Amino acid sequence: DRSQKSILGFFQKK
Amino acid sequence: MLEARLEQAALLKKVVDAIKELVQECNFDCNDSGIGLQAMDNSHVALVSMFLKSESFSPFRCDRNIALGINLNALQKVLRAAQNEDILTLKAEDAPDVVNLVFENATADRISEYDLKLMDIDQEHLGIPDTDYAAQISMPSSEFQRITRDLSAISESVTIECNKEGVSFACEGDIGKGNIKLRQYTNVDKPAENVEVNMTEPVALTFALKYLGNFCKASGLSEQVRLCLSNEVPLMVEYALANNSYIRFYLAPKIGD
Repeated sequence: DRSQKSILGFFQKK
Repeated sequence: MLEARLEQAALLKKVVDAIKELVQECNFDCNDSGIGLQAMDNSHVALVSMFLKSESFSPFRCDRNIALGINLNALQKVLRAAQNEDILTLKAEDAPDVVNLVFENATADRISEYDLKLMDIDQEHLGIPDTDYAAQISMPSSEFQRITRDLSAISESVTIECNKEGVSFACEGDIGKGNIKLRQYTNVDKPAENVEVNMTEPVALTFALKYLGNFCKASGLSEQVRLCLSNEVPLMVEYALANNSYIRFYLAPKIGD
C-alpha cells in the first residue's frame, strides 16, 4: 500500500 | 491599525466555509499588501494558503503587521449575522484583543457591529518553494467537486494521471473501480466550462480523497479550479479570486508500494 506523506516532508519550516 | 472594507460579506463567509473543516484556529496576517493566512491541518497532510490582496478591499489600511489569532468556528458564528450582500468592514488596533466586524446592508439602514475575541496562536510558517509543475489542469470547479464526490463513494484514494491523452482520475475500492478521463475543451462563449491541460512531462500521483473533498468546499469562490502536479511533490489546488487574491490548498501525496 501507499503511505500518506506529511506536508512537512516537502515544505520546510521558516 | 487595520481597517479593511469588503463590498460583499459573501467573500469572507465563503473563505471561512472553505477552510474551517481543515483548520480550526489560525492567524490572519495583516500587512499593507493585504490579509493572508497559512495553516496546516492537524495531521500535517494538507496546507491552506490564502491571500486577499489589499485591492480586494476598498478602502484598505494597515499601518503595521498585525496577526489576528482567530477561532474559525467563532468567526463563522459572527459571520452568520451578515447577509451575503452586506458591506463588511474589519477593524483592529495595532496590538488587538478583539477584531471588530461591521455589517451594513446596501441601503445603509441597518448597521450590525460585533467584536470577536482574539487568541494567541503560535503558528509555524512553511516556505512553499516555487515549482515549475509538470502538469497544470484548469477545469470547472463544479466538475472537480463532482469527480471528487463520485470517487469518494468508491475509494479513499484517487490517482490523478496526466499524459498526452489528457487527465484521468482513477480509484479502486472494495466494490470495484472507477475512472474519469478529461480532455481539453474550449467553449469561447462559456470560458468557465473550459478544460485546459498543460503538460511538460507525464505525471501520476495518488491522493487521499478526504482532503480533496475538503478543498472542494471552496468551489463557490471561483468557477474554475487549477490543479498543479509534479511527481513526488504536493498537489496544489488553486481557486483564483478577483484582484489576484487566491486560496490555494496543498496536499502531500501517498507514495510507495
